Amino acid sequence: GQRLHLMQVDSVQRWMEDLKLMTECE
Amino acid sequence: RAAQGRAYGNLGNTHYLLGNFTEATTFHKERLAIAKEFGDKAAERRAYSNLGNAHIFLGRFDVAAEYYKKTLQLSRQLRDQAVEAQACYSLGNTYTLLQDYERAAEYHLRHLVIAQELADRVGEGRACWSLGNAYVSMGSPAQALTFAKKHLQISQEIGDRN
Repeated sequence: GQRLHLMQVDSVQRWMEDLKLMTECE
Repeated sequence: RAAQGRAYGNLGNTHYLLGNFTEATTFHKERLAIAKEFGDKAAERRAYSNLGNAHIFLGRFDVAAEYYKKTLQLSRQLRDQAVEAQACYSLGNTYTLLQDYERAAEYHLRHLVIAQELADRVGEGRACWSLGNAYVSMGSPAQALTFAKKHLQISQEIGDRN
């Protein structure tokens, strides 16, 4: 897959940190 | 069969939280198939979101974007504006990872409009932050400055010192 080449973009980094714990529950 | 669908969804979520993203996608695809079988649009929409999220951590941003677009489409059908806003935000960030800043800005703008409609100041602040970054990447500092100022104003208003 594509590499995480844009980790320097703070807003995207923050989103990905939140996303790690984000699940749509049943 | 319905309970099986929920179990697949829960297994997908558990693997996701454990960082097993490939396994998570296997279970969420099973969940998706059962949701379609039952015509359960809400469950189908959840499965697309979960599949999009897992593909971000698999580094398959292109695949994630396609799943998020399905989420967006269903959120409109289901008239769920909060989910629609979230899907736009996810697409904006995914297109940033794909280095397609024009499309990223398009989705962040859509997110901004919905956040304003919902009077969601936190969402609006995030949209402005993202738009500032997108316009910097597109070489449009004047537009970036407009959104950075708006981001500052909202952050002050909601007391977000960070």
